[in-house]
Amino acid sequence: ALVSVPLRRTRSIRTRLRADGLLNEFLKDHTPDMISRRYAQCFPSG
Amino acid sequence: TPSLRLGRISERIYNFMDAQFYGEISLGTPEQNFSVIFDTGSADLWVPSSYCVSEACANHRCFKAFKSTSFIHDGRRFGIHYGSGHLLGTMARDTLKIGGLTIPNQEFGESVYEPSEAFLSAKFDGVLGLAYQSLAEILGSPVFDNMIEQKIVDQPVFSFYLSRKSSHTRPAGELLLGGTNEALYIGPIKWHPVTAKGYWQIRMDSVAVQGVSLFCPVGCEAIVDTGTSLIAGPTSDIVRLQQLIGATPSHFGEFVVDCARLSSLPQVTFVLNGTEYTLTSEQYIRKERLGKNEICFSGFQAVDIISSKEPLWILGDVFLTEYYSIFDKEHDQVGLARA
Repeated sequence: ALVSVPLRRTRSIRTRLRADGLLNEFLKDHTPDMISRRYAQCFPSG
Repeated sequence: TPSLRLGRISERIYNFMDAQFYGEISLGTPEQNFSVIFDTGSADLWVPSSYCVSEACANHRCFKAFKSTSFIHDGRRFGIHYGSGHLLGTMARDTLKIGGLTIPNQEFGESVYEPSEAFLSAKFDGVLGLAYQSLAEILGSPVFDNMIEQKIVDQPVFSFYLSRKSSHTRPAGELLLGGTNEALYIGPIKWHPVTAKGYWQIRMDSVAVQGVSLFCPVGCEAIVDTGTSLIAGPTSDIVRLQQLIGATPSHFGEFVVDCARLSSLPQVTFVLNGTEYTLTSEQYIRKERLGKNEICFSGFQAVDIISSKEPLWILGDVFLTEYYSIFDKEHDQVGLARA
């Protein structure tokens, strides 16, 4: 009843986007508010 | 987005832009494998559903309910807000396996809609929350509560070891369910009582820079969060702290320091329950290679979260790579020892 789960480490989403030169564009388009507004009509009421 | 739950305001932290550590679990019979972030800052388990229509799901392993003989349909909807989007799905129950342990009848979420493009490049498929039940979006017991209820673990304790170093032969970290691994820490464990059972929230006495107590002078609250990569605090404090370590904002909104100055930067000390936890600049600065250049990013970020009228500090992976952390559900306390 004691279990060890090995954890792996990977480059974060931010690091990968930055390395690909996509971070600036991503952050411009993906502020939480912008996502909410874009998909507002898809959310269940409430 | 603050939400009202169990008569109090709480805010969940779902920002996995910087998450780095993940491990394997399986769901269903026969087993379907998923990689998940083990997150002490949330309390839900979710993985993508095979019915997910989002582009992000196409890049990840998806749960096929129709292939599992132990699957129990629930049908209730759930929605989770996170840093850069929103997740929608349905709830279900099935057999969960972590390491060699089997947890039957575990409630979890199957996400059918992951609008954020952040998940497109995520290495992990889902998230397994290890916080208290009051933070759960999905009704039912969080995974570790279920393990305790079903007496699957010896002790109601789990521990994290996170390392900056990893290799093909050595994993970058370990989550131990049911106890602590004495080989992975040095010296005595200092225990800190949980002050509010939602996050793993503890009392912090102060934050000092080069020995001078400058922030949180009369005490404040901090949470120990494996799902947050950096160390976060109130904007006003973090902006000043960035100035003190000579960090300047990049056009990405991140703070960078001149790598050549690393050895001259001050130490930052977090005083918890009278015990000092000091980080050197080598420990709180993250070095990343960008093309031919090496960039030094500050390990501090501004996040404004308020709990019980007080702003919260978040001790994330930058802190936890230096300190082995033990989460004790029986005595509601967090133990810390030098990793």
